[in-house]
Amino acid sequence: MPVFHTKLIESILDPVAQQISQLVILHEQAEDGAAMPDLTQPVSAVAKAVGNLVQVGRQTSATSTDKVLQEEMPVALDRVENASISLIQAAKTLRQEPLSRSARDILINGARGILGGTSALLLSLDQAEVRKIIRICKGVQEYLAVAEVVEGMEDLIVYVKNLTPGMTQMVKMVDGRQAELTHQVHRNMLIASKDKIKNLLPVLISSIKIFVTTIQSPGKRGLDEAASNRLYVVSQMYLEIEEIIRVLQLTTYDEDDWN
Amino acid sequence: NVAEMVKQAKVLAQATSQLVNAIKLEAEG
Repeated sequence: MPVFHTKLIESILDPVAQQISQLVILHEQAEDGAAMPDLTQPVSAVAKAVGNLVQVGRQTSATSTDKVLQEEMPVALDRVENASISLIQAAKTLRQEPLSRSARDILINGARGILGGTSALLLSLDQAEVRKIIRICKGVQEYLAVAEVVEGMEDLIVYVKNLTPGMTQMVKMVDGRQAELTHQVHRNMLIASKDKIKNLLPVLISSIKIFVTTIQSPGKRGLDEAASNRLYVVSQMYLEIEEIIRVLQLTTYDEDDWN
Repeated sequence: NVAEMVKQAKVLAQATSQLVNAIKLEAEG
């Protein structure tokens, strides 16, 4: 199972995650290692990068309208900043005591903290993007219910005209999202639901058309059946979008792995 | 801002990678 949830996060963090895993193994196996070289330069480079990331992160958090992002991002930024501070302290200690085991522990934990914090940060951004897709999905769900008030052919034309842009956008966004996921099962689930919705759209229009024709016919024979058929199609589409929303919120990511 | 954050996260990942490599070299040696 992939550790990182999206291809973007994986491309950024997987190489460093693998290096840290190897380092942890080396560190655990080592009894008394050789003296640690001066790490001031690489630690300073990390601190500088952390400073830039934190600055942009604080701006992003402050200007975002996503309340969850506003809450989550500062926590992740603090985590990255604290890890950077511990790296600086460990490097300082190691300059005076190059064999210090505790300073090495702090150093490795600091590197893990940078990784974990950056993962949390990127995941927080990613989940904000997911919430945008969910908002589009919910908009389509709401508009599906409007099918019940369509009683004339003109209403039907307006209904299809209004439904199509949201539906098209939803399908496009879900398609883009599935392509970005690293978890094949989740990708397949999204593709399956998206395809079902696409296939159900003409069935929905047809079911509304039958209802409209029936309600306008003398005697209105089969009206209940037409209404229940339309309701069935609407329900199927609603549930399929509900499934998309559920799958969109699944993550394979477990940041505790880096703690 | 999102694109800039991703860019800065990449820079940080690379800097962390270099730091870890420096520590690893010692541990392997």
